[in-house]
Amino acid sequence: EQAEVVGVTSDKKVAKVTLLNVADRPGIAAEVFEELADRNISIRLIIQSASSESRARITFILDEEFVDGALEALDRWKAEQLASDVLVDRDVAKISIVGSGLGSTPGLAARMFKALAREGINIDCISSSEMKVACVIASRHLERAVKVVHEEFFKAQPQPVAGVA
Amino acid sequence: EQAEVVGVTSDKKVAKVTLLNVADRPGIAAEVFEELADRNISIRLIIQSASSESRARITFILDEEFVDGALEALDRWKAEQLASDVLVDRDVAKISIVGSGLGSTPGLAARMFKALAREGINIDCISSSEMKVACVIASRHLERAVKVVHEEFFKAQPQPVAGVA
Ligand SMILES: C[C@@H](O)[C@H](N)C(=O)O
Ligand SMILES: C[C@@H](O)[C@H](N)C(=O)O
Repeated sequence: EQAEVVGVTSDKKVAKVTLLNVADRPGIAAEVFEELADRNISIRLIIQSASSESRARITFILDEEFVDGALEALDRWKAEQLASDVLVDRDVAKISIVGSGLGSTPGLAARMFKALAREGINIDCISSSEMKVACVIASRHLERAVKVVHEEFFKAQPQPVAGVA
Repeated sequence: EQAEVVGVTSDKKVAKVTLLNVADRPGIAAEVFEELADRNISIRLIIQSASSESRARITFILDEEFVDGALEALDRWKAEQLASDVLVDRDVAKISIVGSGLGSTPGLAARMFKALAREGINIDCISSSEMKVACVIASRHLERAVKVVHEEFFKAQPQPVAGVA
């Protein structure tokens, strides 16, 4: 499986919601995302790292246009203590490398992280799979981030990336 | 964009490593994954949800055959206090729904989570993108999980899935 990074994608018009200290038991994730689906809110990215002491943290990224439609649900989750706190951050952006076989080639994700680190850009969230490594960063860094990550994988020539979502 | 779930994939031969309380500053993720790449260790999934109080939690999933090769690095990260603790869990499995446009159709991820919840299966980690929603669960639940998630999306008739990789 020859891995290949075929493009760098980014999205500035997104926001991040984090649910702190949700109960780590079956049904919680279903309840949260069913409620968002009922409100017809699309979610771009869902991230939950491993929980501990039966508490979990769920982060999701959505288009900023949907945030206001979600606020009622967020308020209720806090009132009903589904989460100890619900944080909304509109000053975030998403940058991803896309390709094939990314998971089976050691070092591709590390190169992306290193390019961001050299620029002093902090990584707020990470979600990766075989075809994509996505980082959430502060939106003010996005232009610089796209430039350095693009240079890392494509060096001199900018790659035309037709049809990569 | 008509979303479509075209398959359910799973992997039982994986392990989960969690780095607790890493410093949330540029360069940490690069250091961790560069070290794993130097040891030629492929990483299947990287998950970091939003950090707080300048501490982050990084979870990664790797093939169980690579765990022993990573232990030396894990021990050193703990000794050098890159992480307050490093947890290894070999009793995990990964289950994913794959398709297109998953992120822009509200409810597909929720249906997967609900199918697992009905079976009393706890979701330990989540990582989703436009093309895939992956959950980490206890390996003992994997067969049941694949069955109920497959039934949720494909019901009685197995879907003809021509031409999908
Ligand atoms: C936290 C949440 O993912 C929970 N463990 C669930 O299964 O729904
Ligand atoms: C925790 C880690 O992701 C850190 N924020 C970094 O940028 O490397």
